[in-house]
Amino acid sequence: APAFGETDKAMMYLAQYGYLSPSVRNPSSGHIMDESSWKRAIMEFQSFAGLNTTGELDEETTKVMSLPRCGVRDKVG
Amino acid sequence: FGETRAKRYALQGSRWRVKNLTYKIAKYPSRLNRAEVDAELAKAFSVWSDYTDLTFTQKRTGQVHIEIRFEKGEHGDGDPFDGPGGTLAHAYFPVYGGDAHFDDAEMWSINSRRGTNLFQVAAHEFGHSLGLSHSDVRSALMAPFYRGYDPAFQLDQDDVQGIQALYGRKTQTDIGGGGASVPSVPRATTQQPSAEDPALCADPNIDTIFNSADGATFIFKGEHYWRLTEDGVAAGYPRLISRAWPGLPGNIDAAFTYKNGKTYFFKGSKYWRYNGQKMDGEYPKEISEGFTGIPDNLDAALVWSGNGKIYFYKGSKFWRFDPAQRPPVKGTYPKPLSNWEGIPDNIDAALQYTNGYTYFFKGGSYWRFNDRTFSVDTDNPAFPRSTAYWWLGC
Repeated sequence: APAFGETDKAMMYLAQYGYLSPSVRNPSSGHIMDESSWKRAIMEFQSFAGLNTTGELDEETTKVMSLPRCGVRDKVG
Repeated sequence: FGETRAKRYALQGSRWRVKNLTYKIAKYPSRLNRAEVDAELAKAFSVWSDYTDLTFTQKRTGQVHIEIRFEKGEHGDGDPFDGPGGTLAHAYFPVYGGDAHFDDAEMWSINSRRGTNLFQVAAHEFGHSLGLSHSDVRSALMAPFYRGYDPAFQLDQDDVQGIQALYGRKTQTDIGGGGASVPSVPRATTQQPSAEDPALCADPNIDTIFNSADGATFIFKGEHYWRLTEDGVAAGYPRLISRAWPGLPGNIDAAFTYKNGKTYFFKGSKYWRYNGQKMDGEYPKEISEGFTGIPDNLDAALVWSGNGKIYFYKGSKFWRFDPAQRPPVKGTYPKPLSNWEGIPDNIDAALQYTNGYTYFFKGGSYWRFNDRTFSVDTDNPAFPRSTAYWWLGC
C-alpha cells in the first residue's frame, strides 16, 4: 500500500478536482470515508484520465496525479 | 441500454450573452516582456475566435469581461497556487466572472520547449472563461493535463464542437485573418438570407434531414430540398434534388454524412454514396450488400453525437452499425426504439446537428436528445416542439 502521505495527497487531489467532497481537502477534518466512495472516486479519475479503472491508487494513477495541470475541477457540479 | 457515451467536451452551463468580449492583463508575469505577453495572449484568444463569431479586444484600463492576472501563492480567491509544477493556472466560468489567473511561480515561456508554454495554457484557461469545462478526450486542448509546447498546435475537433455548441459556428469571414490555429473545419460560408417557404410551413413533414461534409444542413421532401440557415430556410429554395445530386432520386428515406466526409442516402432496398454532390462510384447498391444487418425501407439514420456510431431507425426498432467492427451489426440488435427514452416509434428523420446535439423529427414535431441522460432533453418550452417554428422559420 502506498505510504500514508501518498493516500493523503491523493485524497486532497481528488477533492480539489471534484471527485470527492471538498471537505476532504482539509486534512485536519479527520474525514472518514467508506471504502466504496474512495474506490469510486479513484475509478472516476482514472476513467477521466484515460487510465485503467482499477480503483486502486496504483503507480500509473499517482504518476498522472503528479502531472502539471489546470486548477479547474474536472467535475463541475 | 449499452449505448455508452463516448468521451468528449463538457459545457459548464454558462456562457456570455454577448460575443464581443474585452479583456485586461491586470498583472503581468514577472519574467516575460510585456509586449510579448500581449501578443501571446491575443493569439490564445484567437484559437476560439477562429471558430466562432466571438471577438476579443484588449483594454488597458476600466471594466472588462475577462481580467487576467499572474499571481503567486494565495492571491485573494481562496484557491492558492502551489509554486512550480502542480497547478499551473485556473479560470472562472462566465457565471463566476470569467477571470483567468496564472501561477507566476511557473517558468512561463513563449515558442520554446523549455519552461511552461504560455500560449497553450492560456488558450485552455480562456476556454473555461468562455464556458467550457474539462474534456475527457486526451488530445483536446480542454483536457486538464499540460501537454508541453506544440509548434504545430491545432484545436482538436472535440474543442471545436464544444465552443460551437456554446457560440455557434463562425459566419463572418475574418477581416484580420491570422490566429494561431488554421481551422481544420471548413469555414461556414457567409450567412444565407433566410426566407419562409409557405408550402413547407403548411406541411412540415419531412423525408429526411442531414448535414453535408462542409456543415450545411439540408431537408429533403419529395423531389425537392431546402438548405437551412441559422434561423430558417435559405432564400431561393426549394430546388430539385436530382439537379444538385445527379443520379439521386426523390422521396429519400434516410441520409447521413459519416466522418469519412461521404454522404449516404437510403431509399427502399437501395443506397447511394456521394462525395459532396458527386456520386462516389457505381450506385445504387443494395443496402444488404453495403450495410449488412440493416433492413430496407428505413425511417431514419444518424451518426450519434454520443459515440460517433451509425444508428438506423425503422418502426419501433433501431440498429447500431459500427464499420470498425465485424460484424458491423452485433447480434443484440435490433433493440426497441423505446430505449431512446421519450422518442416515438416510426420517426421521419434524425440528425446530429452542428451544435453537437441529436434531434429526432416526426410529423410536424421534433425532439432534442440528451446524450448524458439518454433521454429527451428537458427544457422550456418542453419537447416535442414545432419543427415549422424552430427549424423552418415559420
